Amino acid sequence: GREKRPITAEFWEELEDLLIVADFGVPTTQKIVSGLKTVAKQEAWSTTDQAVARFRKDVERFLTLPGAELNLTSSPAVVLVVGVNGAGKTTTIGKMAQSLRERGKRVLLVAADTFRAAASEQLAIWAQRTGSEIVRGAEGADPASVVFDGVRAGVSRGADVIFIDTAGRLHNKANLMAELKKMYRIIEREMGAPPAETLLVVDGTSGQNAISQAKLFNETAALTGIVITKLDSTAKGGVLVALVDELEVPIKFVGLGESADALRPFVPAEFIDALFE
Amino acid sequence: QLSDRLGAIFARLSGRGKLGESDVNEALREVRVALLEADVSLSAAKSFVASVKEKALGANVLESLSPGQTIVKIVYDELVALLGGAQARLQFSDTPPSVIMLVGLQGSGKTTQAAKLALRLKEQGRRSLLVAADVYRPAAIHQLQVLGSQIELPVFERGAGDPVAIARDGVSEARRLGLSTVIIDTAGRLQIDEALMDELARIKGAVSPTEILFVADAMTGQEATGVASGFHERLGITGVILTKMDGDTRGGAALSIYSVTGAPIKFVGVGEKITALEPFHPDRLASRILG
Ligand SMILES: Nc1nc2c(ncn2[C@@H]2O[C@H](COP(=O)(O)OP(=O)(O)OP(=O)(O)O)[C@@H](O)[C@H]2O)c(=O)[nH]1
Ligand SMILES: Nc1nc2c(ncn2[C@@H]2O[C@H](COP(=O)(O)OP(=O)(O)OP(=O)(O)O)[C@@H](O)[C@H]2O)c(=O)[nH]1
Ligand SMILES: [Mg+2]
Ligand SMILES: [Mg+2]
Repeated sequence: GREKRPITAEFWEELEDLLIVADFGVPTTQKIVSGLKTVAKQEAWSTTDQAVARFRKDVERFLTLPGAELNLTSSPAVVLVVGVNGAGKTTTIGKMAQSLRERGKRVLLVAADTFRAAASEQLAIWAQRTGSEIVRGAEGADPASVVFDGVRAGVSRGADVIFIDTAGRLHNKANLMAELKKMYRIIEREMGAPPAETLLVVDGTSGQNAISQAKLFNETAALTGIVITKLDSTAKGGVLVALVDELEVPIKFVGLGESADALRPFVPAEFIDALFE
Repeated sequence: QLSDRLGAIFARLSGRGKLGESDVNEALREVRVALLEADVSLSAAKSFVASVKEKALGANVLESLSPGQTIVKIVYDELVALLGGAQARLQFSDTPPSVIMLVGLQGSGKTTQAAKLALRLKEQGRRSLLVAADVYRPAAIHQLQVLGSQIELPVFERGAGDPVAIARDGVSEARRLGLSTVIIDTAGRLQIDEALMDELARIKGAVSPTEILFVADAMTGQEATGVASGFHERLGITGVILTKMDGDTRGGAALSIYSVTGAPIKFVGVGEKITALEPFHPDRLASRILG
């Protein structure tokens, strides 16, 4: 990352390999490296630090989008949290609740995962840990009815933020995506507007499949932001570049562990630094 | 589609006279790209392509009528041989109870697969005790208890105790109950977390499992190799369960994991229901990886 060698074919291969092992994916890697090679000729670069500097600048600019914070201007603000199984949705909600509670906000958690064993119990523990309220449904209840009850309760109790915890679902399952669409429509109808935020939670250790996740979830429930979890692992989360390319919504947060405080705003420069570590 | 791409390469080359090693190299670069696009790790893709090259040159692929197809066949056969070669049946101990440990990253599907495995073994006449050794994740114990009651098998738990003691006492309990098998559900953890990896090694030491199954999400990316080798070096992985294969991910992580563990994929998770566990089919996964 800091060295200054002459630019050779080897250097470009090394940069390609660096991006590939960081999960940038082949198309994104090829696009970035061929773009840099073109500029290298045009601007007659001689040393590798010039290429790295330009890489950093381009990627940072590309990843910097407006609306990187949670949009909580509506009252209550409904935050719908979606994603595939095990990505970290429930834990991320706990972390976001923690940070809002520290700012004195009134938070309601809605346990709309009525399917998975002990899902609402898991969310209830996060509610207790963070001093948030919780709405749960009967076991096996229709998730849409829990969303309905939760939003109504949040509005009537004067909650500032309502987090909807949904069941993990694979994007290629039409019935589960239809269930999500139903939940989204209920929020729209109750609030007279789409959710303040619809966040896709993506496992930072996942590979290129995150791209089709993003596409299909976005078609079902218009996404406003992405959370990349588990970046405390050895994975670099490079697929997020392709996600931003695909969705044109910001990466809002990164998950860096399992505790309530392990959530940070996404900082493009930090993501790039980590690539060269 | 790899066969189309290789076909196109050799069609373009065939007009230029006799094919040479550099043409094979070009085709192999395309194979490597296909593997990377399927999330096979760079190191696993490189070593796999090297072994394919050896076979391709050995098979005199350049003399064949359709070198592209020949190479695809070599790639497919080599994938099937690697992934499906090893013994995929579960190993049990001669002196019961046999202990099976499930390990892996956070959220990979260990708890669900523990119950699926217990149900499958029950249908084969082996009754298991499920042991709740995840004392960290909120409601993890409750999750295993709910699953255990769904399949009418007992769950041993000690609340938030020492996972090593819980595992050891779980095995004693299985012996007392006359159960043949113990399935230990452990907490998800990073392979770089020294303290937690040490905990797994101590559980292993305390209960001498005949199976340490690495439970891996089929959509894991490039780090599948690093993660698997971390678990393998510390514990000795005896088998792999690849989960969430009901998704549309290509599943290249399977090759990444195999390349550093040599451990057979014993089962595949194909859904959220407790019945959604299948034996592994290397030919199906090979086709899927090659897209
Ligand atoms: N290391 C690490 N683990 C995380 C992070 N976020 C979540 N986890 C862990 O990942 C596992 C799954 O998290 P959950 O919050 O249950 O994920 P989920 O998306 O709600 O899962 P389902 O509801 O089953 O689809 C848990 O063990 C979490 O503690 C993170 O940023 N880093
Ligand atoms: N679609 C699908 N979902 C699965 C499969 N296996 C597990 N899941 C789901 O994946 C999510 C995570 O499963 P868990 O069993 O909680 O994962 P875990 O490895 O025990 O998680 P931690 O204990 O937090 O590390 C849950 O929503 C499961 O229902 C599978 O084969 N297919
Ligand atoms: Mg959840
Ligand atoms: Mg678990």
